[in-house]
Amino acid sequence: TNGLTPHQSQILNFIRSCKGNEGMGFEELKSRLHGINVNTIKQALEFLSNEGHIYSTVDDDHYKSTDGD
Amino acid sequence: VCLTEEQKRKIEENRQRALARRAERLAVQK
Repeated sequence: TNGLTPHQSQILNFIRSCKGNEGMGFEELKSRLHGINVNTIKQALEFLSNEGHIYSTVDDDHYKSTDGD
Repeated sequence: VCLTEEQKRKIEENRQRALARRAERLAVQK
């Protein structure tokens, strides 16, 4: 495994699958992850960002993955 | 979506910083 929790892994995969210039927005991510607590999503995003898996784009609510492009 | 040159530059900076963090973490794990 890659050392990520299932939620972190799932979120990273969603962000990775998004090919747009500005990446994936938080609202879109939230709507795809129905049933997952908003705080859990925010914590996962923070972790993924700290680990360098993702980065913010046009604002702090949009993300792209470092290995997606 | 069309991005301005300024937005493109900022995004690229964020990407480079993230890649540096990723490399740092991987080095620590080894």
